Order: sequence, then structure tokens, then C-alpha cells
Amino acid sequence: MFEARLLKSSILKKVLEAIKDLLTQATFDCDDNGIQLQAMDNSHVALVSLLLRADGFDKYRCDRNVTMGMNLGSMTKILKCAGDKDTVTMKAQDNADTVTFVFESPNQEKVSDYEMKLMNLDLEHLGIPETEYSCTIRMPSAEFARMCRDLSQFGESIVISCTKEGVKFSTSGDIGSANIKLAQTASIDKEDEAVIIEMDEPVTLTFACQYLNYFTKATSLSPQVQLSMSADVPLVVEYRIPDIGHIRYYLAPKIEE
Amino acid sequence: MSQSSIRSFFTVT
Repeated sequence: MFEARLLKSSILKKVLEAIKDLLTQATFDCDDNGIQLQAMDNSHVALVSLLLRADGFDKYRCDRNVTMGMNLGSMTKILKCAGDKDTVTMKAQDNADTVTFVFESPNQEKVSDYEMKLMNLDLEHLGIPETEYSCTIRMPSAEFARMCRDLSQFGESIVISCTKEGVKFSTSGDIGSANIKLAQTASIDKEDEAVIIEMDEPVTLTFACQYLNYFTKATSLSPQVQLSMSADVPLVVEYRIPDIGHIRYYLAPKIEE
Repeated sequence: MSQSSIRSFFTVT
């Protein structure tokens, strides 16, 4: 028996919003520790890794490991039926071929349940090697989203260049070029609003705007985003979801032909 | 510039 209850369905709605542009279907692996999802997008350019820890749920029970292949379009339809203040409970029997979502309004006056067929997804599972990153940049997630959106107007790629002076985001295209430089916040009063740069070695890498924009769909999950970069390895864009886990996006850099 | 695949960076488990 698997049962996981969240007091706020909005977290699950936001998680789905954050992955549905990249993935059409995905496997949710549930065990004692919580729910994990790891999948590459169709073109194998990016990888999404989601963790929702068991202790972040209002109630969590997982007697045996459960693997649930879900169509994310169908799951989105179902979660649209939940009010933001509703609690949501996901339930599945061992070896079941369906999952049930139960939504309860705050005053318990409305209870709805939606049963969804599970899919047999034979997806390969990739191991993510431990990596020491040369640069990590933390900044307000809304600022990152704004920059990606602004720069996307000019070009298809964004060059991220991190040096001891700060971090620079650049792009160029038919109409011209654009650069945004961010320096580390001088005095940190509010951690959520700070830009914090840690650099061992300078790194410059180029990434596809479209994917960075997909990742920023996670903005509402976290006030801060962390970018981790090293030469010739995928960029990691991490949003920590308060009290429950994280969503990490890995993006392969563009390379000289 | 060409887009590399992410698959080659990870190991299949």
C-alpha cells in the first residue's frame, strides 16, 4: 500500500507545472524515503530529477516500493480539478495498475477522487555522478526567470560566464546583442534576495534559451535558484522546495562544431 | 554551436 498526503495540493500542481513542458510521461519511484522522479526530455538534451521526501508529507506510507508510470498530461488534467487549498492524497495498492488522487476541501465538505491508469514505462535510469563544480551561483529565482525571458528575445543561446568579478549572461542574434552582469550582493540582509557566487575556477558555457525557459517554470516552487557549472559538464539548475525536497534540471552545454 | 546530448554524461544504472 502506498499513500502520500499533502496539506497543500498547490505544491504538486507547481511540481507538475515545472516538468510538463519537458516530459510527457515519467515514472514516480516511491519508497520509504519519499517520491523520486528522474527522466530525460525526448531529445535527450536535459534531465529532470525530482525528490519529495517522505518527511515533507503530512502523511506518508509506503509498505513496498512502488513504481508508477504516469502520463503527465492526464495528471495535469486531474490536478486542475483540485482547489489550491485542498489537501491531496495519492494512493495505490501494491502492484496496482491505477493511482487514485483524493482532494479534500479545507472544511471537508467536498471530497473528490480521481483514478488514473498507470503506464508501463520502460525508461532507462541514469546514474548522476558526484561532481565538484567550479562555480555555484545563487540568486532570486524570479530574477533568473526574468533574465532568461529577456535574453531569449535576442538569441537562441545564452552564454553564462562566471568569473571573480561576477556572472555575466550574454546572447546575440539578428537584431543585436544583450549582456546582463550580476555582481555578488554586498551585504546580505535578506537571503532570498541575495546573489551569492562561489568560484574556484572561471567557467564559460553556452546553453539553449528554450531549455532554460522551461526550467524557470519551477520559479514558484522556490524563492532562490542555484546554478552549478564546471567546464564540459551539464549545468545544474536547482530549486529547493521548502520543507520537502528539490527539483534539479541538468542541461547539456552547446559545443563548438 | 551544436547541442550535445545529456545522455553521454551519465551512466546507465
